[in-house]
Amino acid sequence: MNIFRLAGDMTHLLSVLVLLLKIHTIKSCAGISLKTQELYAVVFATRYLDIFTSYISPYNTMMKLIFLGSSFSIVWYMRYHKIVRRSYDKDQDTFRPYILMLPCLILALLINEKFTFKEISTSFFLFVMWTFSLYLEAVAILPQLVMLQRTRNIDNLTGQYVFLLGAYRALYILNWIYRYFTEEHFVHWITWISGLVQTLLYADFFYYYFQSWKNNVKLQLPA
Amino acid sequence: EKEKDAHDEL
Repeated sequence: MNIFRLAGDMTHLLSVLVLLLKIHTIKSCAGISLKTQELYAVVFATRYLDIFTSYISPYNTMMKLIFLGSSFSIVWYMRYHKIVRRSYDKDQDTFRPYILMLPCLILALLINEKFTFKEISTSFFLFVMWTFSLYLEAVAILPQLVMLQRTRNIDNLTGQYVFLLGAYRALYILNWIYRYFTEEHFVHWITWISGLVQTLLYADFFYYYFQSWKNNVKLQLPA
Repeated sequence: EKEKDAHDEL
């Protein structure tokens, strides 16, 4: 564990808490894309399949449970909570999740660190699911970014949520650089490339977020 | 063992 990775995990945790705070206290999910939240639930479900089989540390297990619990409860709130669901604007949230999930699944079958298609074993299945979750996480924010461009006035909590979500993966990139130089044979191209793509997708959001902070004006993304 | 360290991150 290094400072970049810890900062990344804490930023990720904070982003989830900001979103839960918004939904739980003001009982509103205005401006939040349910599609992105569902994709994130799938990301965590497919990434943490081995939560009970491969134990790393108390911290690792606790964080996995928090991310699984929070992502599924956010989806539950937005779908079934009688007050929250009323503030969900499904006409603005039109991105079709399958056009993201299918290519990621095919890509995970073709490009993963095992490459051996022949041994259809559980470990191969877990590996493909884990790789799928990496690719899916890289693009999971797209429905939310599209929705932000359609929602004229983005409220502060939503802006902070997206900013923290983007910042966490940027910190992970610093973590990978640090681990590359401090641990021998720590090379994971698949993780690095998908993490880089993920962070680059936030580039224009970061730009407008910074501009709105610097000029102290409301955050707005150009349509 | 190498795979392990790939999955030691969240």
